[in-house]
Amino acid sequence: MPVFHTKTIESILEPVAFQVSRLVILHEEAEDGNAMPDLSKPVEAVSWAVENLTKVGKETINKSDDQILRADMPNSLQRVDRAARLLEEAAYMLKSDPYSQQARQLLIEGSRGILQGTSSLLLCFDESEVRKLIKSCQKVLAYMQVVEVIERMEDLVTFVKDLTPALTKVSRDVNLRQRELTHQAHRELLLRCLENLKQEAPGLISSMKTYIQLLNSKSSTQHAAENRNYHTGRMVHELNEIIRVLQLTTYDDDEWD
Amino acid sequence: EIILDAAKSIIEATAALLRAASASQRELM
Repeated sequence: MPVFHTKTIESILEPVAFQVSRLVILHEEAEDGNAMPDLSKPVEAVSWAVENLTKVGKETINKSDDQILRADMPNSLQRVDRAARLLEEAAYMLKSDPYSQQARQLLIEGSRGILQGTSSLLLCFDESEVRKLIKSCQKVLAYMQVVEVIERMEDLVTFVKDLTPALTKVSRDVNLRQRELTHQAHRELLLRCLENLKQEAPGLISSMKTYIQLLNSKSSTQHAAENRNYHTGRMVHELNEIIRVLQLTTYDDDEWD
Repeated sequence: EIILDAAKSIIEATAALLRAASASQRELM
């Protein structure tokens, strides 16, 4: 059974992953099995749902400014659509021959295809959500690049004013993300990074303030600059670590095969 | 969120299909 890396994906896919596995076993162990019932109605329901997903998927693609999503999602939609056609074919064949082995095979292939296509679509969507989080982290990283050039108190005030909402957003969104993850180690890593980030931020501001005060009083700023750079380095490290962990996934599409 | 709901509907419909398909096979087992 594949491992789903978010609770949302898990909750959507797990019920049918179990069903597919069970059907495959039943099919393999009962080669000359009972007659299959008429599956036209349930297949029709799948086709309708696929049609709806295609519509919603296209809307998502058109609205998104994420180029990777725009490039990847159509393939997943096509995959789901092709799988639905296999199911329709299976239902059609079973109508004339309820014992058809080929129809059973198509049923399994189609169901697997639905599962693979939907997994791929959900993963594509999820990766796009992760890229949004990474963008937020990169925004804070960009603020870290200007720390060294801030030499006036009013610039520090502006810096804090800009940094605070960006940092709050990262903290809130990454915290929501960690709750979504099924992988305990990844969750803990993100929580630890967030905690470190929150602890470092006041230290950074305080060290920047000290640096500016010493600069204004014409005193030596070497240690203050080192201290400030240390805090910047820590913040950068934690942000990069968050970006790295956000991209970790235990999901492997091949596992469906 | 809408796309997640749409994906969920497909999976639920497929699960229902498989339940219907496997019911007759289970009788044989």
